[in-house]
Amino acid sequence: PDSPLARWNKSLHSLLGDQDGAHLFRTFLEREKCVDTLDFWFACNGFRQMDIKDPKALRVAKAIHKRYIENCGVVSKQLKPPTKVFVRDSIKKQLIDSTMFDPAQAEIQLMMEDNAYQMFLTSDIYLEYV
Amino acid sequence: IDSEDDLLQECITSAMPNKK
Repeated sequence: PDSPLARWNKSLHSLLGDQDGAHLFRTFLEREKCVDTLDFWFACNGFRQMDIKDPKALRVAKAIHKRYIENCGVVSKQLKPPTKVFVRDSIKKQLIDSTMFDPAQAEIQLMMEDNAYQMFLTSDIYLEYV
Repeated sequence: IDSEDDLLQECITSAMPNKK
């Protein structure tokens, strides 16, 4: 009744909370050339779990910003300009906070839920697995 | 000292489900 597949269908969160599900979704996104959205989503979760007093936190925040937001990649293109400015300013002013990526992550998550996740559930890669 | 890429990868991996 609560098979992995049933859980994957429930929500994006359930899919990403399952090792096989996350792996298969990642493979799907690689084919769709937007795997950065998923890596960014996980990076935001990882950042939120970090000890904000650890000097590493600022370096990780900068690395996430540089890799996904500052460029013209798939994540950057999906984020609203004010959201990008908020992250950029937080880093510039060194106002590092556990929640500083939350708005950006929420926007990317909404895009994934509405697009990639729906496509995934009808994709060949998913149906073959089923 | 860890490189930026290593730190980012470590951060992503730490959030992946069901680490073994």
